[in-house]
Amino acid sequence: MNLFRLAGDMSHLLSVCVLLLKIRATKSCRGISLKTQELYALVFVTRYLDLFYSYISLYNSIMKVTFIATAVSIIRYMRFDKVVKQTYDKEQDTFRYAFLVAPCLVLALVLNHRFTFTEVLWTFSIYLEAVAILPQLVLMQRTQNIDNLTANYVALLGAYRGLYIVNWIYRYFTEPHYRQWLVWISGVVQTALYADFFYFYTKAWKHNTRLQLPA
Amino acid sequence: GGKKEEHDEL
Repeated sequence: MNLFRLAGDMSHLLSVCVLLLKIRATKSCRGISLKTQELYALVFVTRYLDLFYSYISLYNSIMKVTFIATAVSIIRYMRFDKVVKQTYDKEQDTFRYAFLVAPCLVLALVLNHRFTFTEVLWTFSIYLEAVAILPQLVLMQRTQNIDNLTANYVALLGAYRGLYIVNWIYRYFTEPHYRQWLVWISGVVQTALYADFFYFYTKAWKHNTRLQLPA
Repeated sequence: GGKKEEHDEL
């Protein structure tokens, strides 16, 4: 494992920690899209099915279990915690699951490396992860006064994707058989979705103002 | 490709 991959994973892990910190410390999930969180849970469950039949490393297994467990925990807070659930912007979080899940499923059935149940689900998870941030980005556009923890959460997620791309470039030149065009294209699409966000994020940071995305 | 894809990333 190279340093870029590790930094990407740590950024991903940190993003989850920031989100859990926000929810637990402020007892609020204001500005957080439950749709995005549930899509991520679906991404993790479909991708990490291989926990049951393929072992890569202890590091990988621990991270997979951690991502599934934290995703479930976040959803439980947002849906069932008496205090937290009252802060959920339900009326604003209107993105339809079907618009994202259905095309990803069709694409995974058509474009995959092997037509097996687990491989199609894995491919589906790659496509779905690429677009799962969309409900969160839409919600942030609608929300005035995005708080710092929410902004940092999304920034860390974007950093994770960017670092994975650097990791792929590194692996492309150091591992002769490393060719994963399907993952790369999805990853580039996913990272591109953050471009707009990062433009306004750095601008707000430079001017020391609150992040606000133009509608 | 013919090579089995190894999913070693997260």
